[in-house]
Amino acid sequence: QWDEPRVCARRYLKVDFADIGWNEWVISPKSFDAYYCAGACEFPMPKIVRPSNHATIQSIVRAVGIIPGIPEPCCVPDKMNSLGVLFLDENRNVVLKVYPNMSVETCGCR
Amino acid sequence: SHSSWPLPPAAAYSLQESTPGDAAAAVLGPGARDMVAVHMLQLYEKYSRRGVQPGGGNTVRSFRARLEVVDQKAVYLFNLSSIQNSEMILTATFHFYSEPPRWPRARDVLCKPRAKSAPCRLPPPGPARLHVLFRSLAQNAATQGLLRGAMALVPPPRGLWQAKDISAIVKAARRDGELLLSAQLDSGERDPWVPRPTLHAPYILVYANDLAISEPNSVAVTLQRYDPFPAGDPAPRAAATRNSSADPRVRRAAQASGPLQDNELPGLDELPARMPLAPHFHKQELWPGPFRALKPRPARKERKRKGQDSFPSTASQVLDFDEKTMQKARRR
Repeated sequence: QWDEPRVCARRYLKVDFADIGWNEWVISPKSFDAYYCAGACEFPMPKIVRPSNHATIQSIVRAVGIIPGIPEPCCVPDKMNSLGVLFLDENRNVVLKVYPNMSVETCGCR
Repeated sequence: SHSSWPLPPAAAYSLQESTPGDAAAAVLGPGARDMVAVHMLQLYEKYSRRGVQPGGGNTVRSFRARLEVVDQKAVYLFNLSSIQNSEMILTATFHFYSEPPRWPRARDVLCKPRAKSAPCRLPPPGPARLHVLFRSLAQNAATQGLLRGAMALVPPPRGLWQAKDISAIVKAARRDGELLLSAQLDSGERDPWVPRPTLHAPYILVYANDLAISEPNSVAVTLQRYDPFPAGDPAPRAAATRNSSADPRVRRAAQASGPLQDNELPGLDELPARMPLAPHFHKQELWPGPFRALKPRPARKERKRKGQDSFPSTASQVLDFDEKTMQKARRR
């Protein structure tokens, strides 16, 4: 993903439960597309980075420079999706839980 | 609101055991060909495809039965203690396999096939009605348990899995803290009840809405079952302790290696100029305006020497002293 733009955007990340040691009790899925957000939220922020109104104001304040120490807005998940996970509990019973906010759908500067 | 669950609370259904059972075994392992595994896998596939909150809830727990025979009667024990306090029970269903009535079949008729005139004796019919008694008891309790409900099960014409709504029973048992639930099957016959094979063992599904699932870190609370900072790794543990500490100032003071009796803020020497601070730990609160441009504090010996010397304080007193000495020396 080195060729992707530096601006805040969603990047691909596939998480395999075996990689984090949860595969002994997580039955399904074995892996899922989690994605992540990375990139700069530099002034001026284009619409593609979905800046919140607050982020826009913060970016302007930072660009003007009248108040020291104000950072750039952060590139963070905007819309996220839930994920159903089938796993074994401590008593080896099968449990299904739908966890919210498990994968990134869009990113934004916030 | 729970109608979107695949099985209504009281319904008869037939699951083809061959294909889903194989699928369950492939996913859950070779030892998981029972119907509860098949059922849970079907639920998972259904709600993974849709990507919606199932029936207003977000959790389905299954409970396998442990069979015990008491007074020649089968008693299935369900340990519901894994239900979390944050899980609000929406529905609970009891799933069982009904044996078909033993109506005579051609090969069961006890007569000679070719002797048309011979009288045929039919085998005795199966039980017309099966009763299930639900009792609940607390863990480690010696009593038989409190009777929570009873229901009659009518066998369908052919063998089928059925589901009965036991929401009220499970909710009442949980409310009273009695999370061991027993289901006693009673056919009313004198003959001892013959336990079903494992594939046909009853099971319970509890549909719940976990109110804590939207809390931060909820996935780790239920799925992370190891200590990310094991005992032999003190550094990350110390870092985690600092991060979660409610009183970071005390801990920082305890870790400071410098003198603590000199009325100086501990750790001042160690703070880099651009050290990131915790969000709740505002830099302005520690360093008010006049002190923002603090210069590196001289060492303790130098501070003592500073008090003894009469020269104005500058950043490089030793050099000044040497230079003035040299000037005086030149005048001389």
